[in-house]
Amino acid sequence: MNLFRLLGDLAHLASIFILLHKIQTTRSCRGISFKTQALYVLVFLTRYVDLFFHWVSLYNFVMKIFFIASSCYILYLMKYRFRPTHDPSLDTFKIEYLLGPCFVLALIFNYHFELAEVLWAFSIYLEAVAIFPQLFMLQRTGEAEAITTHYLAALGVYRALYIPNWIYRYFTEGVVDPIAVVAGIVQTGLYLDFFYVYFTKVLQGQKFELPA
Amino acid sequence: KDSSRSHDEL
Repeated sequence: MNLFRLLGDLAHLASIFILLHKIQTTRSCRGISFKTQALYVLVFLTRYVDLFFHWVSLYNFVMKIFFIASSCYILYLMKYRFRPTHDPSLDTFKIEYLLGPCFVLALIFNYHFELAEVLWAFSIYLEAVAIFPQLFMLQRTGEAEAITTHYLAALGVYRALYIPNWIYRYFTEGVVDPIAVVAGIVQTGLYLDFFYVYFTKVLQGQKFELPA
Repeated sequence: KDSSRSHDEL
């Protein structure tokens, strides 16, 4: 564990709490992509199958359980509790275009051709692109509530902090995880446009609005 | 197994 990874994980936790706070206080999941949230459930379920056979640490165990549980809970809130506040006509990204290629990539690029490893690789590739339906939705509506942008910013910070973590690990432990690194860099890159608007508008007290 | 050793990140 190093500071970058710890702060990254904390940013990830923060993003989930921000999202829960947004849904509970506005009693609405307006502006949140159900598809992206569903993809995160799939990401956690496929990545953490090692819960059953690979012990890392108590920290790792508790976080995994939390990510699985909280993502399922968010899905429940969106699907049942606040269902009428979700507008499927805005959430139109075709996730088949993400699932198919990620699965094929996982079959080709994995560390071992066995079920748990292919699922792990699949989850890494899928996480990298799972934000697409959310960003697509943002693009369609052209604006977002401030709290939704804070959620996305925390998610982006989490991904960004994993990059110095890998650099640090390379120099201190000599380990490189090429699958995680390449997918992680792609994933972080997807937030660049968003970050630009977030820093130049939302953090200056303006509304999050995309240029027409 | 070596590869699972590296899966210590979340």
